[in-house]
Amino acid sequence: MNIFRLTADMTHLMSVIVLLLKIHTIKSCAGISLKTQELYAIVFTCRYLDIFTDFISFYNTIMKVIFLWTSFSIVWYMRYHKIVRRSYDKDQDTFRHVFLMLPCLVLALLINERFTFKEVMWTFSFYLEAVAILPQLVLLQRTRNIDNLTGQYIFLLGAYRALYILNWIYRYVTEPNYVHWIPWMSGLVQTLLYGDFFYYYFLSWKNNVKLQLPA
Amino acid sequence: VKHDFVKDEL
Repeated sequence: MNIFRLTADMTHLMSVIVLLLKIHTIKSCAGISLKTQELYAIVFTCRYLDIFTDFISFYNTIMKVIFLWTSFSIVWYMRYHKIVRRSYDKDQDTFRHVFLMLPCLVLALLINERFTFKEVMWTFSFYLEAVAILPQLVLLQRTRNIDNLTGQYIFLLGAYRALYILNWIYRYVTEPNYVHWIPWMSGLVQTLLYGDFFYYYFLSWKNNVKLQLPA
Repeated sequence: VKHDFVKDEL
């Protein structure tokens, strides 16, 4: 475990905490895409199929449990919590899951490291994670008022993947035989998708004004 | 080269 990887995981954890904070304290999920949250729940389910079969470390297992548990709770809150669900912008959040999931599944069936169920699901999870933010970014562009917690949530989520890239570079340099194209390429695509958002986030931070994306 | 990679990342 290197510092980039640890910081990345902690940033990911913080993004989830920020979102849960918004849901728990403000009882609001305004500006948050349920589609993206559902895709994340699918991503972690498909990726962590090895949770009961391969023990890596206590840290690894605990983090997997946390990401699975929190992703499903967020979906539950947004769908079923009697107060939280009222703030969900259903009419604005119109992205269809199938348009993202189907191409990712086809790609995972075609390009994978081994053609087994677990391996294809693991690969699928990376392809899907790369694009899972798209419904959220579309919603963000449609929502004129982006509150601070939503902005911070998306910033932390983007930062988490950017830090993973530094981790991969570090591991490639320091560990022999560390080559892993599928997470690398999908991680790179994912980080690039945040590029535009990062630009406006830093602009609003620098000028100390409220974050707004151009229409 | 095929690596039997330990999936230790999240």
